[in-house]
Formats: sequence, structure tokens, C-alpha cells
Amino acid sequence: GSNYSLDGNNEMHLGFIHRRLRTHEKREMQKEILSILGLPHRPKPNLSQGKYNSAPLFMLDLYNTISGEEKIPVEVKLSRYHSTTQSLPLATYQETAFLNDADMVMSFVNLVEYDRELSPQRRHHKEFKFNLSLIPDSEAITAAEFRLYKECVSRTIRNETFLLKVYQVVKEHPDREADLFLLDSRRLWAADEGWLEFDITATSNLWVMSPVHNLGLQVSLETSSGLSISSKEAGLVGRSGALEKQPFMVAFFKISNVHIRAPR
Amino acid sequence: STGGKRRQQNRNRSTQPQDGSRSSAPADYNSSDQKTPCRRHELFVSFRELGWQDWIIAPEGYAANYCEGECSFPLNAHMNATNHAIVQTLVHLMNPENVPKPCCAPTKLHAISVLYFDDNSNVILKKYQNMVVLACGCH
Repeated sequence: GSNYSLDGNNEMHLGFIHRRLRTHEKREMQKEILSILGLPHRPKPNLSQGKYNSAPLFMLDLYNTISGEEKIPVEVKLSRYHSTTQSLPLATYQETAFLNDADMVMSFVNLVEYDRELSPQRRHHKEFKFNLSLIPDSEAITAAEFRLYKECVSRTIRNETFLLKVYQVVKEHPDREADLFLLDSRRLWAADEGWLEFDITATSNLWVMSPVHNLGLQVSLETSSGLSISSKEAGLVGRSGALEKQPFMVAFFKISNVHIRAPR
Repeated sequence: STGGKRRQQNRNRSTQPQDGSRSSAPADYNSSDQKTPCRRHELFVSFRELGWQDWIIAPEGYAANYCEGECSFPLNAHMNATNHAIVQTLVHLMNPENVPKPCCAPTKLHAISVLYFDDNSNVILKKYQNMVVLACGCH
């Protein structure tokens, strides 16, 4: 802040000098606050994708839930982007429950996504990968979710349903399908619209403990008659979709030991 | 003290000029004249002023308060001035050089949450316990 006691010694004195900080004072203040926040340096994110896409909006919703302050409700921000006014809040009751118990929440952007247009007899699938190696050590994942946005598919008949399956990639092979482990499956209506969340807590803990096993997730879809279709046909939003509907992953953490601030 | 003496004291007191400084009775443990009452000062740490709004999403900043001054026990409190004076006197008699000066310290602390991007554009929401002083008082 600007009104920091600057008369040299450590004692705080009453007579604050209300003036702007000089450059070196500002740099000292920045170092001090970064050390209190437990950050080695100030992050320099690459925000070419814009500051408010799906993950930051979701996290801002969690932040507002925690701080309970009167902020602009996130839905208002979202409706600015959407023609439809879906009423789904981003953070569901379940996330709020995780939130109360967590010391830290982290969202991860999807690093890779292949829409393998394979020959008809092989199935379409979409791959997602998240880099969990950046988690500060001493953090334990208490819950993790994979979030996908589904738009209403108006082309097909309204009461068509799709079967969506989420797999963990266990082993990859160059010449054939990867070995997969089914994590979750869900029947969706073509007319459904909103966020889908899938619990990947166990998978995320495996990826943290053994990064070599982090081969990502696969999502596949088929119609009620068993025909494999692409996620785009089923209305799932991928990298080419709207920024605020991009798929992402979110993990809730409990700190196993308190961050002790190094004396400066 | 006996009643007579007390009457004497009362007579003395009423004749004394009303000056600001207090007599240096043994219970009076402070020589400093001005008594800064126990107070909480607010410093606002503005992330915007630090030029960090490109990576911190929320909040704009936070109130980093601190406490200063001396405690005074409200007379109707559990530890009232008389008990306090007796305790101080006893401590003084036992160990003259370190008469405890009641500190004024945070007695109620509050967490803040900070929402920010990391170097890889992932978003982190972190709770920092005991960052804001909500109340000051005596320990």
C-alpha cells in the first residue's frame, strides 16, 4: 500500500507518511508480499486466450463463494457471452462442500486435444491432458473434477440420447487403440445444455504420485443405436469452441504442512 | 488499608491539583506520559498499486491491520484495574526489573483468499489464514 511507515527501523510508528512509494520501496514491498503469499516470484501467465475463459470464471465463482462478498454474480458475466441464459451456476453444491475443506484449489488448462477422425470401424475419441507436476509439494488432492461443456444439439430429433464415456488412458500403443480404464459414463439428451463434471480424484492422485502414468483422458460418444459419433456432433465444446466453455480440470487440496515463511 | 487511613487519603486526593500525570504509585507500571490506548491500525495492501492486476484475479487488495498501544481493562471486566494493579505489584515485588507491560496484540484473526494465475496460466485459489487482524486486546 502507499501509506507504509518508512522511517527506517522495524518499529511501526504512528506517523505514517501518506505518499506514493518510490520504485525501490515498491520493489521491497512486492518482495515482502510475495514471500507472505509463499510465491518465489510474481507469475507471468500467457493470457493470449483472454483472462476470463472457463477455468478462471469457475474459480472466480468459487472465490465469491468463499469470500461471501457481494460481487457481480458470475452468471451475470456468463450471460454476457451466451445467447442462451442457462441458469446453471458454475460451482455446484458438491464443489462448495469440497471448497470448505480445502486450503487451495487449482484449475488446469487442457494441454492437448486430438479429435481422431478415424476410419468408420474405429471409434471417434477426444483426448485431454493436464500437467499436474506443478503442484506445490506437501499438497494432497482431496477431490478432483474434469469439466466438459455440452451445448444443445438442435439438428437431431429432440429426444435423441447419447452415451458419453470418460476413460483414463492406461497404456498407449503406436499401432492400435490405447489400453483404457472406464472412469464414468453418462446418458445425455441431445437437448441438454450446461456443464458436465466427472470425478477424477483417484486418477489425479495417481498422476501426482506417478507422473509417468499421466497419459491423460479420453472421451467417446455413441448414439442410442451404438454408432460412434464425434464429440462435436453431440454438442461437446472443444478447443475450437467458445473460450468460456473450454474443458478444464479442477483439483481441491489440503495442505499437509503449514507454509512457514522464510525470514527476510 | 483501614477506614481512617482511607478517609485521610480521600482528603489528600481532593486537595491535590488535578494534573495530567499520575502519582508514581507502585502499581503504576508506566513512566511514559502519553498512553497510546490499544488500537488497531489499518494498512491497505493494494495489488493494483503494486501493478499486479495482470496475474491476480481477485481481490483488489487486503487490509493488513496491526495493533499498537497499551491494554486497559474496562472496570467491569473480569480482570479489572484493581486486580490488574495487584497482579502488577506482586510481579514487581517478585521480580522488579521486568514489570510486565501489557501488550496490545491481535486477539481475533481472519483469513483472506487470493485468486491468481500461475506461470502456466493455471488458476490458483488459495486461503491464507490469520492475514487480517479483526480485534486487538490483551493476552
